[in-house]
Amino acid sequence: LRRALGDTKIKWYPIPVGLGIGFLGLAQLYRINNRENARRREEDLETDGYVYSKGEGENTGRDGRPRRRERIRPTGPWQVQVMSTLPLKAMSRIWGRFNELEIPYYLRVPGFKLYSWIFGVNLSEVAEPDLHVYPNLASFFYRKLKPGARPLDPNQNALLSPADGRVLQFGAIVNGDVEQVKGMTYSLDSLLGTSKSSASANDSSLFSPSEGTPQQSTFTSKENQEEIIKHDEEFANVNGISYTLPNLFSGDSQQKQPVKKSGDASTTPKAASEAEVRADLALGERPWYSSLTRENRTALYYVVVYLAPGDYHRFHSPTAWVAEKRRHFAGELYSVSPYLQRTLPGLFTLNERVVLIGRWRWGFFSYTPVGATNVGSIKINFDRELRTNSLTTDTEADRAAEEAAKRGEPYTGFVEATYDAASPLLHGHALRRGEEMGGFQLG
Amino acid sequence: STIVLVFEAPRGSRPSLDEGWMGEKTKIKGGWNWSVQKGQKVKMGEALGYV
Repeated sequence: LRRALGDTKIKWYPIPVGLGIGFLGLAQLYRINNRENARRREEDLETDGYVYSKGEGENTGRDGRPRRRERIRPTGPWQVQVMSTLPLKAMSRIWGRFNELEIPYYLRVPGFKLYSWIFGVNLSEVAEPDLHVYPNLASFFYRKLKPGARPLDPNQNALLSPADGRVLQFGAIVNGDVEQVKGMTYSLDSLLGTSKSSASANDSSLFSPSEGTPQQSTFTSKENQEEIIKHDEEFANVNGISYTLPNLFSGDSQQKQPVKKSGDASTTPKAASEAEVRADLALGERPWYSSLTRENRTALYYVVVYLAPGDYHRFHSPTAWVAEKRRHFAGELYSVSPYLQRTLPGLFTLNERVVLIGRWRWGFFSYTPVGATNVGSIKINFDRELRTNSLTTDTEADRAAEEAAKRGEPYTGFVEATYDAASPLLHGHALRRGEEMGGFQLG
Repeated sequence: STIVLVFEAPRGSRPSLDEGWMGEKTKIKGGWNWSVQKGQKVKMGEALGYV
């Protein structure tokens, strides 16, 4: 080796220019290909933590079959990469089942006291002083507080905190972007969905056949969609004027004004009514929330409240408002700890969440509980049909995506239900200030 | 778990007229003000802000 190194004559040859150009060309092609793939992936990002790949024929693959949902692999530090490989929803469900196991009677008090010590639970506020009553951690986690433990702010013009927690971020929304912790932004459309829902979502509108009993609401399909229209026509007859849509009051892009009715509702063909409703639901050119800020006299604001594991996990209405519809995004269940919120961009738009959309005194109002790995189940008291973090909803989302693909329509990533029938006058479910709305449950 | 509120509220602090959905005029006094700080712990029922 020494001899070879010492004695061998080194002779330099020029690399042919063509080879060099070819190498540079290949490197450039590789870079362009990577960039295009990243761009295409971003375009394909939907709003529920999954990618719906667009291929040939918009929603079908090369084989002509609809493409399946593919989980988003977020970019970020190694912790995020590791987390993205885990079956978080399955883990969350197992965690929930585990916490529903009954704790032996004599271990309950020391166990809950230890939990309270670790996570800072104030046991003097708990409604049930005898901790033996809670059979497992899941029921203790979803505990109630003593009446009067949380007095409401006396200022009637104040927006109240919906839950115990920490204010992570707040501010005004500029150009439809919500700023996340440490300057990360995500679009309002990604968080709340666009104004138009997919046909599959419309099919699953929530409709209560008996007026004024929103608790007995049931899922309905196309037949009942027609009934909802009829229901509104009846309402229009009573008032002598026709409100073209149940979302007359709503925060959708078109602010509807009452229209004088030209004919009797019963003479209007149902197909025409349906067409009218569908036309009314169509997207405007501007973002659907932008027209709400009326001539710049109002603005959109946001606030993010983070609930730590030891906090009281029921949430309440922050003001008097009307919930008109809910959108369930069956996404992933990443942790929503402040650390991950800093490191994982668009976390809220990946996670499973329930978006309640409605209006309050000053216009548009939305309320979005976002699930996490340990608390994947979101409960809404006035919506018994809602099922979060369940295999059924995942399967339904898969099926809805496939059906939308078969129809050649894009899947919006959420299933929408409306609370129109809760109150014929308000076209939504009315919530009082401070009223309990639901909560987060373990698993 | 996290709760995100997105809402519309009057901006600015000068009184202005706002048109309601039926065309009625409502006088808005003042604008939206936050009453919390980033990172602040809050209890349910505490004011986050006010008009």
